[in-house]
This record gives sequence, C-alpha cells and structure tokens, in this order.
Amino acid sequence: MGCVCVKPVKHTPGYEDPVILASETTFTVSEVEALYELFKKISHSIIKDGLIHKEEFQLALFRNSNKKNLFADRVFDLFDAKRNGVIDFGEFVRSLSIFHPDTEKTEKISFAFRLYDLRHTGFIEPDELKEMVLALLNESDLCLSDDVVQQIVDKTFAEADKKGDGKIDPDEWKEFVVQNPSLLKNMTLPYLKDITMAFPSFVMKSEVND
Amino acid sequence: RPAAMNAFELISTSQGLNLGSLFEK
Repeated sequence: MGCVCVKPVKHTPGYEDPVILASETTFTVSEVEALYELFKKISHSIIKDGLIHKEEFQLALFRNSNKKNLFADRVFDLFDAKRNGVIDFGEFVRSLSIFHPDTEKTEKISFAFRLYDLRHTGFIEPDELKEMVLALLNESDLCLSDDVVQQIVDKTFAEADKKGDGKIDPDEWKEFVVQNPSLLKNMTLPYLKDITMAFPSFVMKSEVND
Repeated sequence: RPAAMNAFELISTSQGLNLGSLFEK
C-alpha cells in the first residue's frame, strides 16, 4: 500500500493564514498566496528574516536601499501597524488591500489623510504641507523659489480649508478629494487585480482552494 | 504658472508614493 508524504510548508515569522487575511481584506485566498511570493522576495532581499525592514522597502521601491524619501518613510510607517520597525506579512497584506482597485474610496481617502498628517495631530497643517512640497521638490528636477512654494501652499489651503481655521480636517480633506479625484490616483494599484498572474509560482504550492 | 499648482497634486507625483514599483521585477 502506498503512502503520500506531505512536506509541511515552512513559513516565516509573522506569517498569517491566507484564509483569515482574505476574509479581512479585498483579496481572495489565491491573491493573498500570490502576495506571499512578493513578500518573500522583498523580505529576503537584505536581511533574510522574513520581515520587511525599511532598507528592503526602499530597495524594492527605488532599487536603492539607502535612498531617503519622506513619503516612502510615511508609507512604511503606516504599513508598520504594530510600530515595531518592520512590516510582517499580515501588515503587508492588510495595507496593500487599501490600494486594491475594488477597495472602498473612503478607505483610500482616510489612508491618504493619515499619510499627509505628518505629525499625527488629526489635521493637515500648513507647515506640514510646505514640508511635503519641499521634500517633493528635493527629489525632482523642479526648482521653485520659497515665495512660489508658499503661494502654492496658501492657494491649496484657501481651497481645502473650508472652515478657515488654518488646518485641514478629515471632512475637509474628503470634500477636497471629491473635487480633485486625481489626488487618489496613487492610492490604487491596478497590479493588484492580476497579482496571481504576476506571481504564478504560488499556484503550485497553494494549500487552499478559493 | 507654478503658483497655480495644487500642492497635493504636486506631492502625489513623489516616487515614494508610487507603490507600483514594488511589483516591478
């Protein structure tokens, strides 16, 4: 009589059951499993501990592990929900789910607000907005005088800060995004729609049928 | 006219916010 030996699949620390992750996010089980392939690739690129460190995140984003970027730092910090300096698989999947084309716009609006609320005050304030504009100019070839940067910040505030109290609150942000939908463009990653095509190798190892 | 730009529009072009690069091989 024959027997079938099934070798248990080894997972890295922080691994979570794809069935549970799929139930909590916009992804299917197959998509979560495909994301695990991407996660493994990123999380083993420098420090092979199965967690994404900031240098590995920067390497995946910029092909350079030392590139400092305010916005990449903010995204990393928001992905790192447990605030322990690394991104584990569950955090990776839950955060990327916000960028899924089928995820509710309100979730995307709220994530973008938290991204831009640099000092976690619950508001986007003029000095934060100016700091972000300067950071963007620093990473691009665009050169603008301080006066022009100030005008851009003032004009944006005049449009977004409807209550005129000198800060943008979540409701004002929502209204501003509805009027300027292009601001949410980078909150949607079309790649996530066909993640199983991008990482087909998971299909051979899949432990669960959708 | 740069002063007519929307600050958030400008910021959203940051490479650090382009998570699509995570999926590029």
